[in-house]
Amino acid sequence: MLELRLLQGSLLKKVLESIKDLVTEANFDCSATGFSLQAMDSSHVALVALLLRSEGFEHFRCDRNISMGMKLVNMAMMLKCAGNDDIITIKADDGGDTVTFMFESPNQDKIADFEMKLMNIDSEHLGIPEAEYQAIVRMPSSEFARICKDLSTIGDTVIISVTKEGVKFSTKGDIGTANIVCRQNATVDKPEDAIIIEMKEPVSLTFALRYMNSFTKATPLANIVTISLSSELPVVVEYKIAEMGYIRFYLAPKIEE
Amino acid sequence: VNQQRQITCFFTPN
Repeated sequence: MLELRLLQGSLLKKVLESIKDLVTEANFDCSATGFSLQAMDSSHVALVALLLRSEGFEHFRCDRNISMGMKLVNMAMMLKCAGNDDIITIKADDGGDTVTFMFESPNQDKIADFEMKLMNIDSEHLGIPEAEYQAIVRMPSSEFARICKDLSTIGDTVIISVTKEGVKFSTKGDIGTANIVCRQNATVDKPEDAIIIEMKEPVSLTFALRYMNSFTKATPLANIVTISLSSELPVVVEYKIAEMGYIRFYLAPKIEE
Repeated sequence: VNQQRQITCFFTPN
């Protein structure tokens, strides 16, 4: 028996909106730790890892570890039927082949049940080792989204370079080139407006903008995005989910051959 | 030419 009651149902709605175009189907895993997902896009270039910790739920019952295969566009469609202020409860029976999403309006005058068929999904769970990154950039998530959107009007790939001068996002395309440099500015009025760059050594990597733009669909989940770069690893673009966990997008770099 | 790598080049199955 699984029963997870999330007071801030909008978080789950936002999570699905941020991943449904990247990943078609995925197993949601539930254990005492929380509600989680790890999935790759169909071309295995990007990976998303989601964790919503059990403590973040108002009620969290998960009698045994369970993995529920879902088609994400279908799940997103159902969650779209929940109001932004609704409480969402996810319910499933052990060994069952359906999951139920229950939506309660804030004043309890409307209660809706949406039952969705589960599917069997063969998916490999990859081990993601703890790693030291050469550079970690924290910046306003809206600023990062803006940069990715702007650059993708010029080119298909972005070179992200971190030096002691700051972080530079560059692209080039048929019509020309673009460079956007963001310098560290830790002394702003609001901490969420700060750009903070932790650099152990300079790093420069090339990524497909199509994926970066897809990741920025998670912008409504967090004011700050953290971009971790290392020349030997996929970049990690992380959005913390208030008090609950995170959504992390991993993207393999493009390598010059 | 930039060649796109895959995630599985970096992370291996558990």
